[in-house]
This record gives sequence, C-alpha cells and structure tokens, in this order.
Amino acid sequence: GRERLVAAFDKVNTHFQELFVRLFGGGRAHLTLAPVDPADPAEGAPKEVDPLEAGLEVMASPPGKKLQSLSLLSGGEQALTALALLFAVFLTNPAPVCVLDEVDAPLDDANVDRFCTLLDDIGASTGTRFVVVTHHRLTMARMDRLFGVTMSERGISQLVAVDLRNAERLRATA
Amino acid sequence: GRERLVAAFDKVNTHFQELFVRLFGGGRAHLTLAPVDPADPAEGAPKEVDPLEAGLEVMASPPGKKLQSLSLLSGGEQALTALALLFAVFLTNPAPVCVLDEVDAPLDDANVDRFCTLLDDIGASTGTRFVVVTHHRLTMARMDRLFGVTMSERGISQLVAVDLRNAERLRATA
Amino acid sequence: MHFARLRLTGFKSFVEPTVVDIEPGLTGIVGPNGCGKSNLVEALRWVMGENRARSLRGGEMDDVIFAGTATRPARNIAEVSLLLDNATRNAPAPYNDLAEIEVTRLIERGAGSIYRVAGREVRARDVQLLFADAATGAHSSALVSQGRISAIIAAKPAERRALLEEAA
Amino acid sequence: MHFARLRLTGFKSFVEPTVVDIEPGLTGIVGPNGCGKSNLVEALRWVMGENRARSLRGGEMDDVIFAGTATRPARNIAEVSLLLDNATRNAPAPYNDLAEIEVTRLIERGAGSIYRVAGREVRARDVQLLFADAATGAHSSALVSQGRISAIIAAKPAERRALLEEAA
Ligand SMILES: Nc1ncnc2c1ncn2[C@@H]1O[C@H](COP(=O)(O)OP(=O)(O)OP(=O)(O)O)[C@@H](O)[C@H]1O
Ligand SMILES: Nc1ncnc2c1ncn2[C@@H]1O[C@H](COP(=O)(O)OP(=O)(O)OP(=O)(O)O)[C@@H](O)[C@H]1O
Ligand SMILES: [Mg+2]
Ligand SMILES: [Mg+2]
Repeated sequence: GRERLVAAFDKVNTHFQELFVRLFGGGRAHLTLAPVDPADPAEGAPKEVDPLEAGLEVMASPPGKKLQSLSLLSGGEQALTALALLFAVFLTNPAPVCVLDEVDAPLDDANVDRFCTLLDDIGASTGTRFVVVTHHRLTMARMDRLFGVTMSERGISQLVAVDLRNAERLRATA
Repeated sequence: GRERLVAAFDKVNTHFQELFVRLFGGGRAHLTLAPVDPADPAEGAPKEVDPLEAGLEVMASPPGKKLQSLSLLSGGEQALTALALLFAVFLTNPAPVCVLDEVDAPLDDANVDRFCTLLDDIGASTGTRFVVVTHHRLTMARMDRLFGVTMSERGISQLVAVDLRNAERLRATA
Repeated sequence: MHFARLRLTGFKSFVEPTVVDIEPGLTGIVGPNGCGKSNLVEALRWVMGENRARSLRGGEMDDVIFAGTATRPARNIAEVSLLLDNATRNAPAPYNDLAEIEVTRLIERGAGSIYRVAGREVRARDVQLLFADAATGAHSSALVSQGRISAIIAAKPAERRALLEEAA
Repeated sequence: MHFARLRLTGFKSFVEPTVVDIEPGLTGIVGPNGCGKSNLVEALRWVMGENRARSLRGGEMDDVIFAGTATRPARNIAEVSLLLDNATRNAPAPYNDLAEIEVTRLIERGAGSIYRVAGREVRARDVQLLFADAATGAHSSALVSQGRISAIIAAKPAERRALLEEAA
C-alpha cells in the first residue's frame, strides 16, 4: 500500500499545482506529507515520514502573497484551494459524472468565472457531465442548461426547465 | 447557576420563536433542553433534565413543513434558523455593535430580504450599529453606506468609500 | 458509459414522478432555500448504493421516503432509477452488450431496499461494483455535497489523507 | 456608549493607516476574496482584548503584525484604536465624564501588547471589563466571524448550550 499511496500523492500533487494556478490566475501551491505529530526538535534528525501515517498539508500562496498554510488564507481563498485539491484527486481517475452542491457560495465574481472555465475545460477533455447546484447568477449564466426546483405546493418539490431570465425570477421568490 | 440558566433559556426561547417567524415569513420553532445522553427507555421515567448538563435542541418547521430537528432542514434553512438563535441571544442583552461576516452566503433572495429587514428593525429598536461583510448584491443594496476593500497593490489592503454602482464593479474585479 | 437520466418517485420531497436529464456539459440546478435541490443530489447517491442513512441527513433509511406535508399523507414506497448510456460499450462484463442500462432502487417502509439492474433483481454489492468499475459510486469524491468544501478545510491533515487514498 | 471609529496601522494586510467610521444603521463591507474584509473584523476583536491567537487565525499573537509582501518589508509594530462615543454618558465609572473614549492596543514583535484608555496605560483586564460592562467585548456572540454560523449548526447540543450561558 505504501508505494501506491506515494505514487498517488505525486500524481495528485502535480495536478494540484497546475489547477491552483488556473483557479487563482497565478500564484503557486503544493502538497506535502507531514508527520502527524511534528518531530520533537530535541530528537535531532527529522522523522522518516511514513506515508500511511502522515497528514496531507496544503501550502499555498495566492498571486503576490507569501507562501502560507491553508488556515491563514481568507474564506474564499480556502474554498478555491480545496476545490483545486478535489479536482486534482478527480483528474487522477475521472468519473463520468461530477455533482457540485453550492461549492461557489464563498467565491467572488472573478473566482466564479475561473471556476466555470475550469469546469468547461475538464468536461471537454474527459467527457464528464457536471450537475451544479448554485445561487450565483454568474454561475447560472455559464451553464449549458438550467433546471429550476420550486415548491409551489408547500413541501412538494417540482422540477421545471428554465431559461436564464426565468432563473433570475426563480431566485427572487421563496 | 441553575435558576439563572433556566431564566435565560425562557427569555431566549421566547425571542427565538418570534424571530424564526419573522425570518421565515411563517412556520414555527422552539428550543428544548434535552438530556445529553437520551434516557434509556428501559429505565422507565424520563430523566429529570439538569439544565447545567443538558444540551440545547432546536426544533423547527418552515412554513407548510412538518416539525423536525435542525439536521433535517436544508442548508439555507439551517443558516436562517441559526441566525434566529443568535439574534435571540443578542436581544436578551443588546450590544452597541454587531458584526456579521458573510452570514448571508447560503441564503436565497427572499430570505436575504427578510434578514435585512430584521437588521433594520433591531437597529431601530436597540440603537445597535451593524457592520455587515457580504458578497450578496441584495444585501449591499440594503446598506446605509458601503466601504470597499481592495488590494490594488498585491497583498496590501486599502479601504475606499463606494456607492452601490461602484460596489457592483468592485465585486467583479479580483 | 454515461449518466443519462434520473427518475424519482416518493423520494424525500419529490412525491410526484420527476425526471432529470443529465446531458453533456454543464447542467445547473437553481431554486429557493429548502425547495429540494440537495434532495436530488442525495437521490443520485442513494440509487448508486448509499447504505449510511446519516450521509443522506436521515436517522434511518426510511427517512428518504416521502414523510407527508400539512396537506398530503406520507408514502410507504420510494423509488429512484438511473439510466446509463452504454453506446461506448465500456460497461462491466455482464451488462456490456446493452446500449442502455437501467439501475433501480426501491425501498418500502419497514421492509428495506430492492435493487434491479436491466430489469433483474441484484444485490447491493452488485450495484456498488458496477459503479466502482466506472470510477464512480455513492462514495465518489466527485459527488460534492453541500458543506463538504468547508469540511475539507476544517479537517485535520491526517483526515485529508483519506482523499489521497481514493486516488491510490 | 457607541462605537464611532476604528483606526488600524500595520495590522495584518492593513499596513497603511486606515480609518473605518462606524455610524448608526447598517454599514456594508464589500470586496473580492482575500482583500482584507475579515481582517477588519479581527482588528475590532483584537483591540477589545482578544488574547487567543487561534481565534484570529494565527499561530501566535505576532501573526497580526504586517508580515510583508513580495514588494514590501515586514513591520515590527501593529496598532489599532477604537473611538467610543460617550455622549449618552453611560460608560463605566472611571471614564464616564469623557464625551469620547479612545481605546488603543499596540503590539511590538517579540515584546507583547500595551493597552491605553483615554491616553493612560492600563492592563488587558481593564479593557476587557470596560467592554463587558457595555454588553460587548472580544468574545461577544454579536461578533459573528466567517464560518461561525456553520459551526453553530454542526455543534453538538451540549456545545450549543454555551450560547445560553452568555445570555444568563
Ligand atoms: N422524507 C421527506 N419527506 C418530505 N420532505 C422531506 C423529506 N426529507 C427532507 N424533506 C424536506 O426537504 C427539504 C430540504 O430540501 P433540500 O435540502 O434539498 O433543500 P435545498 O434546495 O438544497 O435548499 P438550500 O438552498 O437551502 O440548500 C427540507 O425542508 C425537508 O423538509
Ligand atoms: N500578518 C499579515 N500580514 C500581511 N497579510 C496578512 C497577514 N495576516 C493575514 N494576511 C493576509 O490577509 C488575507 C486574508 O484576508 P481576509 O481573510 O480578511 O480576506 P477576506 O476579504 O475576508 O476574503 P473572503 O471574501 O475570501 O473571506 C490573506 O490572504 C493573508 O495573506
Ligand atoms: Mg441544499
Ligand atoms: Mg472573509
């Protein structure tokens, strides 16, 4: 299992570095396998990291910023970095369908735009079909087709095909 | 300690029930103090709940739906219910300032509208000043004034006063 | 093998028969809070063999059956079927000569679930293997539920390693 | 007593002196991801006596001092001051005859924090008491940080009880 995990780590890390740059429009990032309880400096030589016991650390620097760990980034930067990691895992073995439930909620318009472009690119290269649940107008505008879900009868869900203009109106009603 | 907690529970519960109806435009909800490890039915009589050890359970039914616990509601319904709880605690002893950092992210337009109306109402009755961080266009439009934060120099934050039209443009740039 | 269509009846808030076409490219799903968008995502996960009620936000598996509203009685049966397009003929062996494969799951209150593939009753295990061979399934990291992104951010590094194991 | 103005210098990404007026009603703060909105919220929490670096997303308290960028050197001092409007004369006793009260916190890298109220140096404890008497402070439940709502939803019932204790 150890060799398989190390090989998977290398593949995911390569995809992650590339996807981070595409989603942020620059910057750099990488993954590391770190020991779960950091070596006690008094012990001298750093512990040999056993991948089967290690933790996956994410280091990232958005464009023009210093390299830092995931916890120091902003809410939107963390969400975008987590998406890069998820898609990096996905690209090692692309599935026929990918469903994303409001993953764009913390993103600003510029990041939503790059996120949608990435979905288009992945779909074109792997043939994956995407189902994207969203409240973001910009994301709606980038979809090939839209379904609206309404509860005109309280507590009963109904599906309707909508065009973008109707989708805007649907957002506005409860 | 016990009497104070029970008195606080009653006050918060009364505010919570009223705020839930205002935020959802109907429905009903209430809080209960439940034993942390539910009584073993074999023991017969329900345990006397000791408030100092109990857990706070939230039961809610959005308009037209059955009463259920918080975990069965949708993402947006849970967020709105949690806001009703936070404001219920707030109203027992109103603070001079209230800061809300992207609490409207999972809400649809109709719920954002009721949320902003509640902020207006609370501000008018308690004099509390609100600082609201948001990406939601509808929330921006309901503010009395807007500040934009930009990073025109990478990594350096700068504050600018904006009007609504500039705020739209600010959303769009990274 | 592609996902072509999802059909639900009596599943959570979708009491009436509902059909969702899944076509190439990007399909958006929109609507107000609480209208049933995440229930659709759960219907897809359920038909692919999800056996943990908690990851469908329920206490027990019967919680996926329409529980009734202020004006409608509860149901006792829920059914979801998924139509797979196998024009590219790359489905696992037993089903590969079919152009389309329909996977169905049906649950009856108090009586458990039945699975059918291409009309024949099969075990949950067979359905799970069918999807695992196609790099997908109920626990695929490509099914990103609401709140999953914040869970990945909040996770400890040792928990995030589990994502790598999926790629191994 | 009202909050009137926040002034920051060298605090996180606000290296240049920045003034935020807090007026009656609703003040909105907008801007792209990563531009510094949540840093402003943390500046307010910090000047009111926050003493846990983790709740300001840092490893140690020196992490609030501007750490430098690709083009600017790091700083060694961060300062935040909060102007309180006491026209309603309801501030705690020692300060109640002042129409305005300025609370300042200054940190120097490796040397810890100094607090000043109305120009005189005081202990962290004095600042915390000043705000506690005004039903606010660094740990007030009315300061809702990003992600706090999802944390309340995910919390166990016993953890949610802590909210009640604030109201007791
Ligand atoms: N077995 C059931 N029978 C009937 N209704 C159900 C059942 N299970 C869940 N529901 C209803 O489904 C609703 C939740 O739907 P869902 O989570 O899909 O909403 P959503 O569209 O994703 O909303 P949001 O935008 O807030 O995330 C709940 O209000 C709940 O009452
Ligand atoms: N000590 C520091 N010195 C310089 N920059 C810092 C410091 N601490 C944090 N930052 C920077 O501040 C940025 C985060 O800002 P913040 O969290 O306020 O963004 P935000 O506007 O809230 O974004 P979002 O909309 O994504 O929540 C990070 O990118 C980080 O690099
Ligand atoms: Mg949802
Ligand atoms: Mg933020």
